Amino acid sequence: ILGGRTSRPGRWPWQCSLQSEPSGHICGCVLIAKKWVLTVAHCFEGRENAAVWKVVFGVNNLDHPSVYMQTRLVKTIVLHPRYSRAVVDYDISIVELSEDISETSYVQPICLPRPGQSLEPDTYCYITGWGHMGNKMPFKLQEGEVRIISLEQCQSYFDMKTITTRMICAGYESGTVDSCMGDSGGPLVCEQPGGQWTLFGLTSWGSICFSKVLGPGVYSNVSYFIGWIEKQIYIQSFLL
Amino acid sequence: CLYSSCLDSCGDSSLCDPDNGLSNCSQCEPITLELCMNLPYNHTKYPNYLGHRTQKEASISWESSLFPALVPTNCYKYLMFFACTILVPKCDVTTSQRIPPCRALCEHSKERCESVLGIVGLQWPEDTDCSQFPEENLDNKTCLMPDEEVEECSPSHFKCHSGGCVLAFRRCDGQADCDDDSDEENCGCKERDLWECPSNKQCLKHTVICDGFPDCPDNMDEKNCSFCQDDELECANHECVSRDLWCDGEVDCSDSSDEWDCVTLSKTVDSSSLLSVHRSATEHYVCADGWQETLSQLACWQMGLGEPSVTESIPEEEEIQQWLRLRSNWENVSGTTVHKLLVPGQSCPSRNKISLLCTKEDCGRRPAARMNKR
Repeated sequence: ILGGRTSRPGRWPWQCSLQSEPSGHICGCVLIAKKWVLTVAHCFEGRENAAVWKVVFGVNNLDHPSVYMQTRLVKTIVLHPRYSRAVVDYDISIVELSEDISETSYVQPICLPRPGQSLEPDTYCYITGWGHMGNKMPFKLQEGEVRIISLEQCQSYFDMKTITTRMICAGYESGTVDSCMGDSGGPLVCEQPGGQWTLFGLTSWGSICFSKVLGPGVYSNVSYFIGWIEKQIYIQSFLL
Repeated sequence: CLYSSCLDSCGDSSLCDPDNGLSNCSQCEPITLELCMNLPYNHTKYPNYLGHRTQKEASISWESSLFPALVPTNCYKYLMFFACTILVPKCDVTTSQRIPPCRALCEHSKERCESVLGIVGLQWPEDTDCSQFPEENLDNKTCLMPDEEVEECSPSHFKCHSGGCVLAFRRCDGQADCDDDSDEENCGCKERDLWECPSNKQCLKHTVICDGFPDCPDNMDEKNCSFCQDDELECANHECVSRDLWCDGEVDCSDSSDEWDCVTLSKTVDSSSLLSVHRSATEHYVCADGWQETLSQLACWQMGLGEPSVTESIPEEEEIQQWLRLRSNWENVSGTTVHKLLVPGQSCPSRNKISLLCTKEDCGRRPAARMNKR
């Protein structure tokens, strides 16, 4: 996360780290139910074999295992069938864990939005992750507040790419707070009236985050995929 | 080489010399970088002149965005050609030699376009130093110069009728970018060989029509995709299966969609919610005889909800024709759904139907910040 700050342990209990040896942390991910995690499809490029992955929950400092940490192996990886590597569209994947996590105050699922629920531009939300900070890769989870940007305005930053309704843009025009490499798959969450947090985006792509020319971050629009997410959990749980 | 990467280790050294038994080590590869698919050559070799080791690396590089964005400024007619000669250098398939651009092509591009970059505070890419490229030598073609065959625009551009290129996504975006506004002509879907959503005139590629994923607001792109018989129902992927097989607990559509959304809760006037099953696409109530709490749990989970909080038996006043009842040995049916345990065509002695309330799993809660004495 560029321009963010170190998070307090337990502040984002749905945040998880998708890891694969020998490199360890590869991508962020989000807990949505005891046995299910959301992330983005591009994290699995070249590594679609579930056996090489594990997911770590309840951790703040990747370098210091905590008593609240829970680690699970991956049973199933389901990439969206329309995921397009060339234009990074339909960038979403759902992962089934080998067994349930146990819910603690440090490991909690996030709420999902209603199908098609949209965010108004200028809404403020949070992004979190262990991705690049601009000058180094952090061990401690970083968080940053970003403002939702309209798709039209976002398109004006990316001439060579098409911003689709499967995407959400967030960040500041000046590009101070942004997601970066290693944050992919992590959450863009917004607080709802009543204090519950809802997952609206998954960090997907953007401009080269530590170059001079910055633009907003682009996130997979989770509310577009609610029907698909529910279907995959149902099929994997009841029909296979 | 077949068994290892031939990149640096091979180069021109004898390591991959066919005489030592290694099978062919042609380092030429077909060009896949979309930006450069309309060149007068179609094989390339890595690393390229920008230090990228693969076409994938080149495709996500800064330069692959920078040069196409410069083209519409018309700073140099062959800028895109030059960009491609360094992004995907020509590879001579007979000698596996990399053919560089000529120094003059590099110098012309830099002289005419560097200043445009300067206007927006950007620099010409450092490692495109023109002195590294050979002078043009007319009698043996050791470097590349544009000829009349060379396209001014890349496949990622639209060629204006008046000349010059604009980025493809600018076509039909409602704003004229070509001098002659030609990028805003013939913008109907049909003219662009696209399919039009009736409801919002959105244009879609033909590949996404009838592919099981709705794209039009009214899902029209997924209508009229198959012609099932009267006694058949259409799967999400547009196959046809017999109506009798719909929600029978066995997957019959290849995408399993005949077993989706089979169990729901339907609200009644007195606000209880009746468990209903869409067997053969017809709503059935579930007979309460023999019902157990574990089945309520399974039903709630199947609907993506939390634990059941209330299970009730509601007397049925009307004469119902179609009950679903628990099959006799339902406890022995493994790995299942609720509707797989139910069979049609039987009476319900108690004439009671199941009403269910499921909790909603809690989510999105953060632990309150702990209070620490300082």
